[in-house]
Amino acid sequence: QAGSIRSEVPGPSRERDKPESSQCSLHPFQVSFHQLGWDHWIIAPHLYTPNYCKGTCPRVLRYGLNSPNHAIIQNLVNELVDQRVPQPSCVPYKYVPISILLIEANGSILYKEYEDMIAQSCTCR
Amino acid sequence: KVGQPSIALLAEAPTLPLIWELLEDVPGKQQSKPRVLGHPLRYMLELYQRSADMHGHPRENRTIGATMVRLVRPLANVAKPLRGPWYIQTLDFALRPNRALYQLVRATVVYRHQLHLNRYHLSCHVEPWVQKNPTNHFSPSGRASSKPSLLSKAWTEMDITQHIQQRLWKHKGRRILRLQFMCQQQKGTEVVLRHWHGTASLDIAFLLLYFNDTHKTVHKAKLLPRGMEEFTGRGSSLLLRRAR
Repeated sequence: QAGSIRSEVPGPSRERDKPESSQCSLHPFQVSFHQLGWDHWIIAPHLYTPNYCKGTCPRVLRYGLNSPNHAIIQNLVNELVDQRVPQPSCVPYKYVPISILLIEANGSILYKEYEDMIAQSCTCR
Repeated sequence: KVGQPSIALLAEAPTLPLIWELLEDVPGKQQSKPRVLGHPLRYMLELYQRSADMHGHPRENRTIGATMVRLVRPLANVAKPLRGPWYIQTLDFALRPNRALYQLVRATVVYRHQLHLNRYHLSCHVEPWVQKNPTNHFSPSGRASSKPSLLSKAWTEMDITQHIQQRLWKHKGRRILRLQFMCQQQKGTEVVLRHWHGTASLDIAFLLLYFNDTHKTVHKAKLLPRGMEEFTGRGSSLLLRRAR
């Protein structure tokens, strides 16, 4: 019953004021291992694309955002009960791993797949 | 701290497993970069290119069979005096202490089975060194096999998983895998000993250890006690409908 909730909540709609681009979404971002100060031991890859999530979470959390039940409740509490309880935050939802080739301190060479290194999608929670 | 992009700063977050791992594995910035050249580096670069794309995304069809591969080079090569027709070197490999989160799935030794010293040719093989004991036998898990895609013609790969798991892996403390690199001169040639001793500085063999990361399964088990998955699986959709 999202529509009826919206009509009952007093005050201007935060969603309506925000342009589409400021809503919670994935932003591509690339950094080099040189910038992170790790290029003295990482052989490959040279560039890393961690990406990031940024934007406002909508008042009504739609299915596509994959928000958990708790986020839905917290949003309702923020809107209807107590505004000191913050709205859910825009954070990564799915990650993918990255494979890294590096030189260890003793001269061994290591190939390793590190989990959860690249944000692939975002959620409000 | 701005302008000091270093993992040392991240040490303040010691609960992060990745950070601990990086601090443990990574050479310090002040330390000079370990020099790794030649065949070991080429081998690992090729393994990397086959397993991940240029952005570092693991390939869907990768055949590596592990989430971590460590190439270990010998600590030192000691060329022994000639024993009959055999030229022998002892190779010691230091194995790091076991970590519960990584399971050894495979171990192989990659070595040159052909050596060319000036105009002399040697045929070589590798044997794990075992103490003189009548009950000791070495039985490699598989026959030596060359893999043309990753290895050039002069190199061969031999599976020694069983040997490492049975004899070394469960030991605590410092563990050394000792191998003997044995070469035989080809008919009609006689290698000058000084050439043989010169091979001590060459890359003639390296060890490959394949591991699987068990962290994910451990983590999941900790997060979801028995029976919880079922609860969350069925319950969450119900709760979602009620909340909406």
